[in-house]
Amino acid sequence: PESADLRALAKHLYESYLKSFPLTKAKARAILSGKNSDNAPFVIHDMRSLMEGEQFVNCRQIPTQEHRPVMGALHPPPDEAELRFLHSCQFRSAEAVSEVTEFAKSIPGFVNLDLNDQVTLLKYAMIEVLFIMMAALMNKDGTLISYGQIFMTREFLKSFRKPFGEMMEPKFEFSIKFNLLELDDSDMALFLSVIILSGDRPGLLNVKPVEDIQETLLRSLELQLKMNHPDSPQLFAKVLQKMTDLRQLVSDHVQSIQLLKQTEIDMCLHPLLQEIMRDLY
Amino acid sequence: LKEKHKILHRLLQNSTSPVDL
Repeated sequence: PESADLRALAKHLYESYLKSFPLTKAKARAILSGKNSDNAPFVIHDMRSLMEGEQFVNCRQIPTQEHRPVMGALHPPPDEAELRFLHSCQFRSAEAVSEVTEFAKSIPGFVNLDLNDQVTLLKYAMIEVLFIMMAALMNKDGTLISYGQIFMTREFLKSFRKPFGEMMEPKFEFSIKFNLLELDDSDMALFLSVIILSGDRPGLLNVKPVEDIQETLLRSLELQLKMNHPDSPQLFAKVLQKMTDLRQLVSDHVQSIQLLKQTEIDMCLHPLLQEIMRDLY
Repeated sequence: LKEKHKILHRLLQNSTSPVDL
């Protein structure tokens, strides 16, 4: 009977994951592997293609080739295009924060926790969750953005002026290793829940109920991985190990953002992202 | 903590209506 409950929990979380997130890993992998040939992404690989594609960044539906406005002499200078792109990334991230929040609320027991603790759990888990989800959109050559409608190459991201050019490389390195575990969306739904319900986040008022929920989620994840990946008996341990790497990745990222604030006076962080990053590590 | 995280707090309290980001 207990395993039936754990399976029901996995099913529930998978369903709310599908409701909360517009681009699943399954869809992203289909696009990246070229299986969606009638829906190939627009590729941004240099400044010219960035300027051509930037108005579609964060569009849910890119106009077809013949309906795209012709690029004329009114192009912004490349530097501005780069900055505007970084701003739209922030807006997409803020939107993703609200998607993750909706997902968190669907985890049984989460909304019954003290409201302060809900804030703490989300604050500390948010960037970890976003990086895990970003891995689904990446391969060694680049990443999907704009709901899978644009593919931006890793080389182009690397060419961004300092320090932006260096910021994505560690995420690619993490993603390539993480993707080797071959988790699917139903595994991810549970893994993200486990990350969110971490009882060791600083400042939690009531640790016990958080740990109790996470314990159930962990048992559900263990069973899920056993059933979904019978040929990888060590997968559960490997997945948990990634949580340590993830914390390091996030703490390095937050440090880079803090450095940015000192060097890039024009760079203003989205207020929601500011809330999350303030006093994080 | 809620005071320092007003938008996050609002997202948590709002059930389905889209929040102005």
